[in-house]
Amino acid sequence: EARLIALANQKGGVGKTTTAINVAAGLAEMGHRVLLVDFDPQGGCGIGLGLEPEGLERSIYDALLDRDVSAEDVVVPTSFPGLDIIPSNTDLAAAELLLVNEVAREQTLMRTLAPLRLKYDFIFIDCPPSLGLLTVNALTTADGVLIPLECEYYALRGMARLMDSIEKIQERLNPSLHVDGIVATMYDNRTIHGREVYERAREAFGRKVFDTVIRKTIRFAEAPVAGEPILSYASNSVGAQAYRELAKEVMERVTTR
Amino acid sequence: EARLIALANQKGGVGKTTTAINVAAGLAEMGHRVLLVDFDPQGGCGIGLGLEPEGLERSIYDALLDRDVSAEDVVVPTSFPGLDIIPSNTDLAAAELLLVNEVAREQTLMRTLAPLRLKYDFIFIDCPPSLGLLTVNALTTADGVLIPLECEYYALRGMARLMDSIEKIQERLNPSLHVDGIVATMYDNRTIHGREVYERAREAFGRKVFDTVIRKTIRFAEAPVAGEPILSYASNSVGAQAYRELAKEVMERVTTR
Ligand SMILES: Nc1ncnc2c1ncn2[C@@H]1O[C@H](COP(=O)(O)OP(=O)(O)OP(=O)(O)O)[C@@H](O)[C@H]1O
Ligand SMILES: Nc1ncnc2c1ncn2[C@@H]1O[C@H](COP(=O)(O)OP(=O)(O)OP(=O)(O)O)[C@@H](O)[C@H]1O
Ligand SMILES: [Mg+2]
Ligand SMILES: [Mg+2]
Repeated sequence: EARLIALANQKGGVGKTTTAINVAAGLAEMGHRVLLVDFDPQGGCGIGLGLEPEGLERSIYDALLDRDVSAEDVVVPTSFPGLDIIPSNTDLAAAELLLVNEVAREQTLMRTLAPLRLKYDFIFIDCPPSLGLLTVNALTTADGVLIPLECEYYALRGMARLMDSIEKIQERLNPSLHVDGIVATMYDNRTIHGREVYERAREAFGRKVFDTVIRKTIRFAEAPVAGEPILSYASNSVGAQAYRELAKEVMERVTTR
Repeated sequence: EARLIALANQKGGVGKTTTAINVAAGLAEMGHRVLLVDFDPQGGCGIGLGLEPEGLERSIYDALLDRDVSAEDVVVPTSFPGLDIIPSNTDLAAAELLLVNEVAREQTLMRTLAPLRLKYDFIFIDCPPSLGLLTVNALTTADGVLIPLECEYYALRGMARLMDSIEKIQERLNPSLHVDGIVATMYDNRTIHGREVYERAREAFGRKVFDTVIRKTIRFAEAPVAGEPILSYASNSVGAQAYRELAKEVMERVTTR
């Protein structure tokens, strides 16, 4: 049965989408069957894998809210072997308001994805930069959560609120939700500020912080233009190697638990 | 009467908060009376100006939803001369759901800020990275909107959706809302990617893009640690000068319209 892992952080621009795409690709490269669910109306996972979200007939929105559409109906293969995607588009933004008055609204995504859990080894869910109903749904569905943390002060300041929210979800909605780890992203070891923030994250969260650190490199901004993960766009780059390392570390943490 | 300007972009981490703080400070430095309203539950404007949002008795949340609290009650002076702030904290996250079923929900912020319009020359509203009810409220209240645009592909891709949303608000809720301009932020002219995205933004939006470009520099990440705008934290830096230039350009665009 698949392990479901959410990518969450309400701070914007910390590398949630980039990490979702590249850890998913890293595990697919190892031979695992991987599904990536884009649960952010921005549609970054689709764009980053060469799709045109606004051009799609159907998306995660339809599987979520239309009884006649199942999750399997909206799965699309990607050009990266072993990696499938359920894309999102701007329709998903309406879902957040529509879910407000639904019965058992926090479990809507869980019900939607249930039939796919046997078809994959891993299912990743990319979240929007907020702690609203979409992210709550993702964290209620997930077994684990990966937290990308940009090595800058504002991102560090947001961590307390994020951890509080995760705790609340563990207490009330999903007791088995586990923080699989905190990924330091956009790290620039040439700046004192970057090193200081990374050190403080290590002090505050200890072993929760992955050993693998993702350095800041322009290749990450270029890859989505080509519609590919960095793992294929710049396969031998420092960034690609870092995400392969991270995928291995995610595997270790998940299997030894 | 004050000109109200919202900082909006659903893409995360593009420099909304940094631009709100520093354009507000730039105008205060010129002698204008400026108020900054933090309308993002992350509380970045308060943090960036030396406040501890979670420690505050009251915030914008109370003025918005508590009949006995007015906007004037929650205004706090900052250490930057001429600049006041209405801070936010995590309470504001609850406001988005509470507003859903309110009558005339989109005008809640407008009603709240109305008494302050005569006390200031400019009121800036910092928005969260989403197009939900908080941002809709800000755009319904505002006379103008500043759009920070990080010079990277994902941010550029998000612009179509943002402009559509603004258009919808102009048609249905606020016909006088004007796009005051698009600010290129985190620009790194050493990368082809940065230059290409900037060129494409200029092609797509023409004169809407401000002449002033904000370069990428680590000083921006350092300033919030000191709880100051870059204008005082590193007054002679390239970043501070850029925001002074931008404040002048905002003044020109606003007065010549
Ligand atoms: N390690 C890195 N080094 C440099 N740039 C990066 C890195 N990781 C991601 N980026 C770039 O930084 C920007 C933000 O990353 P991304 O969109 O993945 O963050 P996000 O958290 O998903 O943002 P949002 O909050 O809007 O969903 C993108 O332009 C991306 O290409
Ligand atoms: N010109 C710049 N050069 C380098 N770093 C910058 C620049 N402007 C802002 N930053 C830094 O980039 C990060 C994102 O900026 P900021 O938080 O202002 O964006 P935002 O759009 O308000 O984010 P959010 O979507 O989470 O509200 C912060 O760590 C900030 O210090
Ligand atoms: Mg994202
Ligand atoms: Mg912000």
